[in-house]
Amino acid sequence: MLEAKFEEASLFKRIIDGFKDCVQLVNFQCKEDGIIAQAVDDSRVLLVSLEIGIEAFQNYRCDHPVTLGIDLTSLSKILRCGNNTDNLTLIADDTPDSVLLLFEDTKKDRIAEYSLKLMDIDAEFLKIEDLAYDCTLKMPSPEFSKIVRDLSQLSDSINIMITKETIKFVADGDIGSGSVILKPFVNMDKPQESINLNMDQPVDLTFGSKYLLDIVKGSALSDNVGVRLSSEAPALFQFDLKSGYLQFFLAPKFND
Amino acid sequence: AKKQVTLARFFSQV
Repeated sequence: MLEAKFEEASLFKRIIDGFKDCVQLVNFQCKEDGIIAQAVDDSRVLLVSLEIGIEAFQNYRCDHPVTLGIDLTSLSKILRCGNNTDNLTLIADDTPDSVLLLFEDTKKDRIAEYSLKLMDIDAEFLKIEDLAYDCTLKMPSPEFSKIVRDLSQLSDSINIMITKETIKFVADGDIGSGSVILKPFVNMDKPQESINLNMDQPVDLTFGSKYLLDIVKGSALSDNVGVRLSSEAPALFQFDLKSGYLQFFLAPKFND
Repeated sequence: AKKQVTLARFFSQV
């Protein structure tokens, strides 16, 4: 039996909105220590990895591991039926063919109940070992989001270059070019606005704008985004939850 | 021009 209660439906909505546009069919693996999910986009360039730890829930109970195969387009339709401030409980039995979504208004006696049919999704779960990265960057997610949205208007590729004290984003396209340069700094009053950079080796990497535009949809989950870059591994973009994370692994573009 | 590679280059099961 799974009973997973979010204090606010908006959290689960933001999690799903954070990756529903790049993957559609996702197995949610529910275990006693929380829910994990993983999916790769159709072009095999972007991998999404989600972990929701039990601390992110108001109540969480899962006696028996259960996999919920969910079509995110269908789930989104149901999530739109609930109000952001409703309590949302996901309920499933041990061998479910559907999952129940229970929205409870905390201020009045209103309960809405929806059942979503589950799917049998044939997808392998990838064990991602800790990769070695050359640069680790942490910056405000709204700022990262703006840079990606701005520069993606100019080119279908965005170049990220990091040297010891400089982070440079560049787009060079048919209508012109643009660049944004940032320096690491610490904001004592508003730590979430700081930019932290750890660099072992400089990087110069190019990514598809369309994938970065998908990734920045995770910005609603966290004030910050963690970016890990390596010449030898897919880039990792991470949005932390109170407990858990939404991660995107993105393969770069390389010279032929 | 740079070419998009897939994750299969890094993760064997993808």
